[in-house]
Amino acid sequence: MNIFRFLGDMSHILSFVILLLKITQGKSAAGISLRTQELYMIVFCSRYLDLFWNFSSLYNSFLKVVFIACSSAIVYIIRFKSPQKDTWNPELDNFPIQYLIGPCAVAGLLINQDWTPFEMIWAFSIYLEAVAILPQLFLLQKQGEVENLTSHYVAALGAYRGLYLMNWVYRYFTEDDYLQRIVWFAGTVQTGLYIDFFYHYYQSKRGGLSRPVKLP
Amino acid sequence: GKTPPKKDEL
Repeated sequence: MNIFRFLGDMSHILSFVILLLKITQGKSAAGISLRTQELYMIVFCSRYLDLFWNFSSLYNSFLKVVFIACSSAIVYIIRFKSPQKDTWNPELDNFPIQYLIGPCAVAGLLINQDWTPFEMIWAFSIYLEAVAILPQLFLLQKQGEVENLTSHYVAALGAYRGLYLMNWVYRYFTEDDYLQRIVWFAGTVQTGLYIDFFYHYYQSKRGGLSRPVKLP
Repeated sequence: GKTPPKKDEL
């Protein structure tokens, strides 16, 4: 464990807290992509299948359960719970996620660590996580203006990715046996997707102002 | 050689 990874995980948890607060307290899922949340649920459920046979630490196992529980709760609330379900707009949030899931599944089958079923599923989850934010970013782009809590949510997710990048660099230089090409590649792609958002986030929040983020 | 990485990250 290093400080980058720990802060990355905390930032990830913060993103769940922000989103859960927004949809439970604000009673609205407007501006939130259910498609992205469903992708995250698939990502966590497939990657953390190894909860049943891999044990690395209590910290890890506990957070795996937290991530599965939070993403499932978010999907459940937006899809089935009133009044939130009526605030979800399927016409706006219509990114064709089959075009993300399909290629990631093929990539998982072809490019993985050692050709075992779990390694294929695991690689699939890594590839899918890299692109899972796309429906959310497209939704924000369509709306043009992003509500504060939603922008904080995306910013927390982006911070998590950025901190994980630093964690990989740190581990590469401090550990002898640390080499994870699949994770590094997918993680770099994923972090890159946030760059444009962060530019606009910075523009609207600088100087202590709390204006909504405007996207062109 | 290198051992496969442990899955110790989230």
